[in-house]
Amino acid sequence: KEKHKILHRLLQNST
Amino acid sequence: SHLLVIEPEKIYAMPDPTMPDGYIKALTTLCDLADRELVVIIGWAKHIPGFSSLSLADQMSLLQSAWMEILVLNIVFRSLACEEELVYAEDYVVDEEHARLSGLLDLHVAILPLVRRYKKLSMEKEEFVTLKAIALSNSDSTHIENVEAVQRLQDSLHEALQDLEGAHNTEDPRRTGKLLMTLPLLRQTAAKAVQHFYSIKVQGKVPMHKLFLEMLEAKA
Repeated sequence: KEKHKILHRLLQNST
Repeated sequence: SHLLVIEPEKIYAMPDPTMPDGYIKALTTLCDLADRELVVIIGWAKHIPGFSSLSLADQMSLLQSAWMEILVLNIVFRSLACEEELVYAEDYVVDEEHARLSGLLDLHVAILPLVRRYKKLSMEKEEFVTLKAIALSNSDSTHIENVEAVQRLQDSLHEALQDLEGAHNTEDPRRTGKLLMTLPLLRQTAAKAVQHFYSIKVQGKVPMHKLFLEMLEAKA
């Protein structure tokens, strides 16, 4: 999961 | 109608005017465009009814499997009004000659059969947005945690496509099937595109942004 941190962050953003 | 509302705004490639024309510039432009469009696609996916109720891990798995199919389907739909040209972005329309000169011929030749297929079907925007959401939900990722939840998402989108065809295309009862039968060619085309960009990544001559690299790595 650490390898895919940008995707993870973008999915967690509420917008 | 919800899928039509969440359809993203037009996207622009904005090639760097200070770079000399050629292979490196064309690919730098496309890789930058793909990176920005990926951000848009992730935002779009979150608005598909049911997608955000999946676990974060399953949302990631679907996007990691299907992102290139979605990018390709976007290019293909933008190109439906053109003759043998690919509309990578509103300001980046590539014909065969330009593709040859910029080292994009393999990609060009890979994507055109899909454009021809959807032209033959006269795919409408309503069908395109539904098929795109179906491609995401049907990405055959091997890492899905909650298979039933993903199946429910597939079922609701499949039902939306059937409802759409029931309402608009009573003259062809097989149209839903015909649209779904284009998905293998979409997957084949996306696989070729991934391979194309992966070999560019390995050559290391074209700068790639982090999200695009991350998504390419997920396909490796």
